[in-house]
Parts: sequence; C-alpha cells; structure tokens
Amino acid sequence: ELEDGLDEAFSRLAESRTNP
Amino acid sequence: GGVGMASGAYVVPKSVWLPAMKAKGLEISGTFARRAGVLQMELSLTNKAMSIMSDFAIQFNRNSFGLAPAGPLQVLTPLSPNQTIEVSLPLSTVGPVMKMEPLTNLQVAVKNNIDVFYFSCQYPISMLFVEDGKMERQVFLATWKDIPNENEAQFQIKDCHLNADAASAKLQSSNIFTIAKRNAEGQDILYQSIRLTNSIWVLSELRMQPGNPSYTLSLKCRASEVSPFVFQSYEMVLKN
Repeated sequence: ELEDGLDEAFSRLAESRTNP
Repeated sequence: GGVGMASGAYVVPKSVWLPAMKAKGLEISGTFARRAGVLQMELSLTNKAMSIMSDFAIQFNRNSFGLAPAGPLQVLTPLSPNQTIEVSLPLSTVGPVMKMEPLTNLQVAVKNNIDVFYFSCQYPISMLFVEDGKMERQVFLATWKDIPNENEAQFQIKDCHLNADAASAKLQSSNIFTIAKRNAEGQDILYQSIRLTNSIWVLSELRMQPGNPSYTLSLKCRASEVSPFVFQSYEMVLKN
C-alpha cells in the first residue's frame, strides 16, 4: 500500500512540475 | 577520452599541475579518481632537471571537503633525470575543513631533496559521491518538499543523445542514483539522489524529451553552493 502511495506521489510530483 | 575503470566511472585525463620551470625541473601532472570507493590522487612525476630527485613528500592545505593524504607519497627509488614515475596517493575525507574558493580547489605542497613547491588543482565533485547515495523514496519525496524553492538551481545540458535508461545507467556508475522514472507530456523525467562524503544530499530532477538533445537538470540541495559543481559532474558523466 505504501509502495502504491509512493508511486502515485512521484507521478503527482512529475505532473505538478510539468504543469505548475 | 579518459581512462576506463572497473566501475565504469569517468576519470578526467591527467593535466599538468606544476610545470617544470616553476619547480626547478620537477613536473607534476595528475588527476583524481574514485576506484571501488577508494579516493585517489593519481600523479605523474617527471624529473626534467640534470640531477637526481629524492625524498619526496606531499601535504594538502585544509579544503572544503577535508581531503587529506591517507598515507605517504610512495616514491621508493630516486628519480633520475628524464625519468617519469606514476604514483597513486590514497585520500581520506576526514582532514581539516576550510571552505575554498572555488569550492573544489585544493592547494598542495610537494617537497623533494631540492626544495618545496606549491600548486593548486581542482577535483571533480563526483569523486565525493558515495556508493550508498540512493535515498529512500519516501525520504526523497519529503526532502524534496522540505528544501525551499530558493535552493533549487536549474541547468541545461546540451548536445546529449542518450535515452533516459542509458543516461540513468551511465549516471549510476558515478553514484548518481535513479529513484523514480516518470513520463509526463512526452518528457521522460528521472528523480535522482546523490550523497557526498560529508553527508550532504543532492536531489535532482532530470528532464529529457525524445528527439531533443537538450536536457533540463533541476538540483535541490540545502547547501546550494555545491549545485553548479554537481551540474558539471552531470555534464562530464553524460558526455564521456
């Protein structure tokens, strides 16, 4: 569950920096 | 290109640090390497004088990362005129610290039977990237958020033609570790971590777009003065 959460957190980070 | 080594990390070719005319005939060229976790100063000593040279010793001034010789300079036989010898000097990072300008400057004194000579050289900061520099993913995310935006520096790496996986593999051989890889709007994005010998962490985001030879590197570090030197390391590793 933690791993899934971290995967998602990295996706969100990448997304937020691509479209700030 | 430089000399290859077992771990695949790039070593800058030797350059002349002390010309013979400034040192009564002693010429010193050298480079720095990290070989299987061991830091080394690799030197070529050439005797361009007309008499034998002996009794060599080396000393460093205090420096930004506490670099110090971990043993004596091993020149076991006198150096005849026109002779060159190669010497590897193991280094430690627990010597006295003083911030230098530029940060990676090292002042060296070399003595022989003739005199004492002084020179300055610069080491690549990548030599200080440790083998256990892969940050836990959860810690990376928290640290990334925690480091203020003022401490983020952005750089362009031009003329690079590696894809994300090749770049990641190349960087890993110099202890720059990929923690996550994502794709957003056609860009490949690598999140990476580096730890220096003095436990400073550097977090990075490397962006690349297929077909575009220019990468964007963003570095976050609490000691942001190291960032330009880390950028130089990325360039050196990716282009060699």
